[in-house]
Amino acid sequence: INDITFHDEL
Amino acid sequence: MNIFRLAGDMSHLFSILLLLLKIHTIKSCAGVSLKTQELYALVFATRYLDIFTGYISLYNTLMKMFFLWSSFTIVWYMRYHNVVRRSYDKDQDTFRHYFLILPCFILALLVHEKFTFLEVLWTFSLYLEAVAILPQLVLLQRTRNVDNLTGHYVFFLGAYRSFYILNWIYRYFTEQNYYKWITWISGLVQTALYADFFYYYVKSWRNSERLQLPA
Repeated sequence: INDITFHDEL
Repeated sequence: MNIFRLAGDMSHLFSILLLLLKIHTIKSCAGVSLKTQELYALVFATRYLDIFTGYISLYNTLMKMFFLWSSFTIVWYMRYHNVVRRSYDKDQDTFRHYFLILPCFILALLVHEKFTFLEVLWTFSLYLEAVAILPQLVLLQRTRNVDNLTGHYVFFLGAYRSFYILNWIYRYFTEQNYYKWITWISGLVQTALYADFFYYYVKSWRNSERLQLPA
């Protein structure tokens, strides 16, 4: 997912 | 997901459950800073907008919904619940937290990973979370005897970001070119603000005496 910076952490 | 991050999330969850327990059962918010709670509600509101735009995992979505619900519920209790609000010492909780919001927002406009609406708000939430505990720490210094639940609440809230630092170190060494300077520096600043609290908390626990922060 490169269009929105991917934040997988809370 | 790694053990450090899970420990961090559980510590964060536990701290909020402690606060909800205190407010909901004994209907008291003595020693709790409404300003810190308001800042945290703003942190979650600006960070978890992506529950509408993306899906990572059930865990991620449930935790975000809980953090959003609990932070606004706590603010509501402290502002409008007519029993709880009476125990809020507003004349002690005087940190000008609005002075924290604008600089964090300006900094997010200047320093961010990508200049998009969601990304700037996400970065703002990181900077704001780093300083959100300040009103609470100031209030603790003014509140002579800190009750146990409030002390434990602040301890686990500080511990969660400390676990996240271990998580970032772990991910740096185990994942290819994984780095998030903005997140890491904000997290380090956030944890550093707890340093003296941690010292007095451990000391009071060792000497099994009441937690007291020097004025």
